[in-house]
Amino acid sequence: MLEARLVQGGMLKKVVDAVKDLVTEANIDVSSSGFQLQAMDTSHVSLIAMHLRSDAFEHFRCDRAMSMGMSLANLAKVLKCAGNDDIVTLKANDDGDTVTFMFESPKEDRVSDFELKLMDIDSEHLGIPDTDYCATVTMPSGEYARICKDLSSIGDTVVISATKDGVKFTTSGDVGTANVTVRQNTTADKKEDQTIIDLKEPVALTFALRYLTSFAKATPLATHVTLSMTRELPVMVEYAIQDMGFLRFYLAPKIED
Amino acid sequence: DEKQPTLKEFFQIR
Repeated sequence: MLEARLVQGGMLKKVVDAVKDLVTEANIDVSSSGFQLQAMDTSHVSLIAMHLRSDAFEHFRCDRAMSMGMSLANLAKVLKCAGNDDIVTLKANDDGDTVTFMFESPKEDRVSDFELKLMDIDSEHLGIPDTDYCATVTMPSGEYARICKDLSSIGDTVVISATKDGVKFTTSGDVGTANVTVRQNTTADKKEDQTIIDLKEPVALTFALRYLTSFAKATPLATHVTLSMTRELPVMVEYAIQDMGFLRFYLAPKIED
Repeated sequence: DEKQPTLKEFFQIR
């Protein structure tokens, strides 16, 4: 039996909206540690890893670990019916083939419930090793989204290079070339405007812009995004889900043929 | 020329 009551139900909508275009269906694994999701896009170039910890929930009961396979488009349809401030409660039986979502308005004057059909999904789980990253950049999520959008209008791939001077995003295409450099800024008046660069050694990697742009759909989740890079390894793009968990995206770099 | 490897080429299948 699963029962999970999330006061900030709007958070769930933001998570699903952030990933539904990248991954069409996924298993949501539920255990005593909370909700976890790991899924790759159809081309197996990028991966989503999400964890919503059980202590994020006002009430959390999970008698037996279970895997709930869902169409994320259908899940998004259901969650669209929830108000942004609604309290969301998920309920499922151990051997059931449905999950029920209950939405309560903050004033408790409206209650609705939706039953979503579950499906069997074969998914491959990747073991992601703990990595000591050469460069970790924490920047405003809106700035990251803007850079991805601006550079996408010029080119298809971006070189992200982190040096002691800052982090440079470079692209080129038929129009010409574009460079955006983000420098460390820890003295901004507002904390949400700060950029922190932790550099152990310089690193430069090339990525397909369309995936990085897709990750920016998570912008409403957090004021900041963290890019973690190491030579010849996938970049990790992380959005914190407040103090309740995280949404991470991994993207394989392009390499010289 | 650049090629786009999959994630499996970096991470192992668990």
